[in-house]
Amino acid sequence: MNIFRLGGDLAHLLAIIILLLKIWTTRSCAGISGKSQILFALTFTARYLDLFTNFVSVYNSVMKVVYLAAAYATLYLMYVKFKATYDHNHDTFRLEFLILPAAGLALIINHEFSIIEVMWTFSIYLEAVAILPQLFMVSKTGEAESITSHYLFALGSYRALYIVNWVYRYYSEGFYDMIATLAGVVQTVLYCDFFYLYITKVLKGKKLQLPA
Amino acid sequence: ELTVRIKDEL
Repeated sequence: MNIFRLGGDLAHLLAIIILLLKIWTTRSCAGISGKSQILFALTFTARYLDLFTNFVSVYNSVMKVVYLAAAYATLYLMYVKFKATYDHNHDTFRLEFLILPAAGLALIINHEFSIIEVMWTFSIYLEAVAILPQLFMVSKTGEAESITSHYLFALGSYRALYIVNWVYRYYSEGFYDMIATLAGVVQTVLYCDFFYLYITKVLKGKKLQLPA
Repeated sequence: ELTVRIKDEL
């Protein structure tokens, strides 16, 4: 565990907490893509199957349980408790366009053709593109609330910090995982446009509004 | 390598 990896995990945790707090305190999930949240829940479910087969550390297990619980709690808030505030008219991304290619690719390019490895690989590919419905929603409405953009910034920072962690681990321990790294780069690149808008607008106190 | 790959990252 190095500082970049820890920073990445904490940024991820922060993003999840920001989202839950936003929905809970405003009693509304307006502006949040339920489709992206479904994909994140699917991602964690597929990836953390090893929770029952492999013990790594208390930290590792606790974080997995927290991520899973938070993902399903978010879905509950969006699709049950505050369903009336869910902006489904703007959340029109077709999930099968992301799930099917991720599943197909996981079956072809993986470390080992076993259920747990293919599911892990599927989760890596799916996570890389899981934010697309959310970004699509922001581009459709042309704007995002500040709290939503803080959430997106924390979520994007997480994988960016993981990349630094992978570079560090490659030089310090010779460790590398090509699948995770390439997918992580794709995932981070998807956030670049958003990062630019966040730094140039949101941090200067303006609302995130896309140029017309 | 037949051992199960240990994935220590989240």
